[in-house]
Amino acid sequence: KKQFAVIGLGRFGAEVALTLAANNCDVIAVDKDEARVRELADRVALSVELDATDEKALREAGVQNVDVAVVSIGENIEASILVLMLLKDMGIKNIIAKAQSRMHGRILYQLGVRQVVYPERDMARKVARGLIMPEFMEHIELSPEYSIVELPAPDAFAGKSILDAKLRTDYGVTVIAIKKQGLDKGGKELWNINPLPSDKIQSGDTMVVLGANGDIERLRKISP
Amino acid sequence: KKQFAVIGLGRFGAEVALTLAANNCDVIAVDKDEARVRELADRVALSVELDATDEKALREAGVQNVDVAVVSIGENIEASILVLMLLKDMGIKNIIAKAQSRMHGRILYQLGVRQVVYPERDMARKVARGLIMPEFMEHIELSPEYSIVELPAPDAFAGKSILDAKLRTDYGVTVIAIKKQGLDKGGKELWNINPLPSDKIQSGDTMVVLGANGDIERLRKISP
Ligand SMILES: Nc1ncnc2c1ncn2[C@@H]1O[C@H](COP(=O)(O)OP(=O)(O)OP(=O)(O)O)[C@@H](O)[C@H]1O
Ligand SMILES: Nc1ncnc2c1ncn2[C@@H]1O[C@H](COP(=O)(O)OP(=O)(O)OP(=O)(O)O)[C@@H](O)[C@H]1O
Repeated sequence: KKQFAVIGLGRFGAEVALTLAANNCDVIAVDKDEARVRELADRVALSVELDATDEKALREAGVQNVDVAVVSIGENIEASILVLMLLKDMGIKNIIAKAQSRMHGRILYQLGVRQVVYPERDMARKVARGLIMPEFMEHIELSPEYSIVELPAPDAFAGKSILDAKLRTDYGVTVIAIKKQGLDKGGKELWNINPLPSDKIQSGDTMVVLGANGDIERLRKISP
Repeated sequence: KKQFAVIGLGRFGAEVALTLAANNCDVIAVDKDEARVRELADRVALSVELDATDEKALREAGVQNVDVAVVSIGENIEASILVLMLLKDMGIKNIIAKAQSRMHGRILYQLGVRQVVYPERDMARKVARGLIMPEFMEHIELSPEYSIVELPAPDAFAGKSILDAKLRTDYGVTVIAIKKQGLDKGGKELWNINPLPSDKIQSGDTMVVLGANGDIERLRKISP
């Protein structure tokens, strides 16, 4: 069973620790702030107040035995680098760290962090994209060239089959799913996954479409 | 042409402002910190140093004319609430705000914020999910019941057609795309979007699969 250490219990670290613990993972959560440590006390395997730049304290908490370490100790770039070096010296190979800035992230990568995360930057881009392309309810970049978007079925397609709406022929996109308005008797969403070309699109449906970015862009113009 | 105001230029706000501006949007960026304001000065339409709780200052900067306001002013919950009320009084309907905590988010929603974002919390869940389900390179929750996952083609399927691999019959999942290893002559990725059942899966391929969560879960067990 894998063991995890989460170092730094800010908004990011605390949520990582809690999500892992909620999925039955073995988590050692550490922070120098006593209140944050206490907040997690009965929700993770072990929650310890310590300064993560103190190697002895880390070892006493058992951090050297973990398989994965997630480091998110905020403003102090110097401290995060020190902690990273201590973890590497302990032989922990899989280290994930939250970066404060691009420069911080570059340093972390060069020092061997396997995954650097930029939560604020990534969400900011997602939010901005939603403002620039409000026709789409969701926009997932599958690759630099292909995206999956969710959009309300345009009026022009209401009552037509997917084939008659000519989504593949005119727009070059594939409808991978249709979500019907409303819920079924059990309160669950009504999804038509991998719909047939003969399936009809109805007003109120949400369409989930996969296509090349240029084609997706053209789809925006027919909304709503 | 839509006008945007971004209030608070921390990691989130600054990136929202820059992404909007890079897409030709008209952005008024404000912050009380002169260094952060200067950082954006030649990259957005207007970058102003001001205290966003000062209505007169907001009006002088032209904020009352924007269509959308993004508020991300950090630690000070009281200040963010004051700013929100000022923006509402100015008649700005589309307000997006970054929340510091769940409680902060609830207050913002009740006060009429259209979209509350939790960048650290959402990214933390994504990172944790990647650690819990390392078999998947990417995991997108399409809905509470359906997900799209990206995974390396399991050895068991190498050389088989999608039909022979029985992904639909045995696992109940749909292969919506296959990414081949390597790049084409132009340096672009090699994608087979909406592959045919007769298309072959090869070792080194990345499969993009859509299915119900329970079926996706079973797919984890055959990796790699
Ligand atoms: N040397 C250290 N040892 C242990 N914990 C530390 C150390 N330095 C900072 N921390 C803790 O790291 C946590 C995260 O720091 P901070 O809140 O400044 O970062 P942040 O990146 O803004 O966090 P988030 O965005 O995830 O809320 C804090 O709880 C802080 O107490
Ligand atoms: N009253 C105010 N008027 C204008 N700007 C403000 C005000 N209060 C705070 N700010 C600015 O808001 C910005 C974001 O604040 P802070 O960095 O504390 O939040 P944060 O949520 O940790 O940010 P992020 O996670 O996006 O980096 C700061 O640049 C700060 O100067």
